[in-house]
Amino acid sequence: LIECQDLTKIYKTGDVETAALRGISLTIEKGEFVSIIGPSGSGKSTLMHILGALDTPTSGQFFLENADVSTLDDDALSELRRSKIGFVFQSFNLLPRATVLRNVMLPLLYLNIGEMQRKQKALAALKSAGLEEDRYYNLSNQLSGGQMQRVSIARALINNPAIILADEPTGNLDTKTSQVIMEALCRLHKNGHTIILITHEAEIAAYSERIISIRDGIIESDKKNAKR
Amino acid sequence: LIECQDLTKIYKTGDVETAALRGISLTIEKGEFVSIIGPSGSGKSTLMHILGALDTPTSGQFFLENADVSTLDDDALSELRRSKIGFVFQSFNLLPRATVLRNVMLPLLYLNIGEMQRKQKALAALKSAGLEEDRYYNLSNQLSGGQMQRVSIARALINNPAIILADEPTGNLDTKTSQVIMEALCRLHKNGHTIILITHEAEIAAYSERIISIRDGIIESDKKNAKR
Ligand SMILES: Nc1ncnc2c1ncn2[C@@H]1O[C@H](COP(=O)(O)OP(=O)(O)OP(=O)(O)O)[C@@H](O)[C@H]1O
Ligand SMILES: Nc1ncnc2c1ncn2[C@@H]1O[C@H](COP(=O)(O)OP(=O)(O)OP(=O)(O)O)[C@@H](O)[C@H]1O
Ligand SMILES: [Mg+2]
Ligand SMILES: [Mg+2]
Repeated sequence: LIECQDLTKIYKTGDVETAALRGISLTIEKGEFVSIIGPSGSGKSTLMHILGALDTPTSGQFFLENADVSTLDDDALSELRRSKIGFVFQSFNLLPRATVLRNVMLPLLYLNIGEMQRKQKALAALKSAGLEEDRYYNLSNQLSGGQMQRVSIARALINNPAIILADEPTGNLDTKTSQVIMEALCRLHKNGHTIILITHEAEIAAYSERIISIRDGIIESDKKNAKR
Repeated sequence: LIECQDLTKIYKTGDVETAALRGISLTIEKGEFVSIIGPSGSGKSTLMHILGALDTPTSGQFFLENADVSTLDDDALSELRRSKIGFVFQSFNLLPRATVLRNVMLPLLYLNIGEMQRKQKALAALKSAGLEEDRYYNLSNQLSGGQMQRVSIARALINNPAIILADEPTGNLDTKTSQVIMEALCRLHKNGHTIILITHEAEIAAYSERIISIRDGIIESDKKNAKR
């Protein structure tokens, strides 16, 4: 499903160059549940953005379902992201002055389905993400940190994407709420979705089948989760 | 040092009222190290904003060093915040297009000290927060999530505030980096600072002397940390 070879990503800030990724090669099959762990600044979010076709590598190759992503034009990339990928961002990226419901319904706008049906799907996604119903008409800048995180998760799930990329989805959540999220991701995994999850919490990585550890822009280890 | 009686906070969204705090009473002595824990949406950040004089309660009383905060005018409140309180926000609140150094030096602008000295203090604060030196000239929107979090922590520490209010300061950090932060907070505590920390991680709350648990806008329990 996903195959990268020797991905590098170099950021230029003035004359300074930062090598965020220094040669990442990995293969993820359809239906896998993978965690990516590693120290702060090691390149996890950078890798995730490339895997989600939101950013391009400086060098190296990236194939998504056998298509070389570097050969796709902007329209093809947008279509790929909208139909196949659900992205939970580390900093949520919600529209602050739109309601929770509107935020979650956003990815469905390009589909030809009516408002009633879009709203039904949003309610189902929010239920999976464990957000209480009395929050649904709040604007997203009227929420607690963990509530925003759950809206961001619901939005990623709404178009039932084949691949879910989640960047620290439980960073602002207490244990009980984290469990609700992880159970939702496990259900999706059972239904055949591919889950790639960045986390710094060992208890969260423990839900996955395979743990890839990144340090300073390279893969340090890539192992099956012994506890599962 | 800090005393609140029956604090309430009610948000109005349209015709809907949300009672974020429903009667909080507590006393925190100078030099204590307190954690506030509780489920997502329980009112922790709301309470923190009131304790940091960034927001006013709907009812109830709040005394800071024996001054009734509701009687202070805007200038007095600004002065209080700048000189006595260091605030680490749950969503960092950095200036995205200013460098790391400029962001950290910001709270010192009102003091009559030269740029050289402000820069020295910023370097010391960043060292405590464990941010690598090669990040110091990045703009804050060119950082990883955990790096932004550390800049936000350094900025809170730079004017050596008597009271440090930290809202989920380790939410985006791996274990090792979290330890660096907690050691810095413990050093400050040893030097007489008052630390009030919101966290959803038990290992982080374990560093404190007292743990206050909040649920649905009220205090559920308030106990000494048995492990310390
Ligand atoms: N501006 C606002 N308008 C309406 N409701 C609000 C507003 N800000 C916060 N709330 C609500 O107040 C309640 C408490 O929010 P608060 O941010 O204090 O929670 P929290 O304990 O910090 O949660 P988390 O652990 O998720 O950060 C939440 O239910 C939230 O939706
Ligand atoms: N736009 C940018 N310009 C320059 N450097 C950048 C930029 N974005 C990220 N970086 C750097 O690239 C490195 C990797 O960043 P990345 O966000 O991938 O880390 P991460 O593993 O997700 O960290 P965290 O766990 O803190 O979220 C970091 O050192 C960061 O400072
Ligand atoms: Mg990251
Ligand atoms: Mg909060």
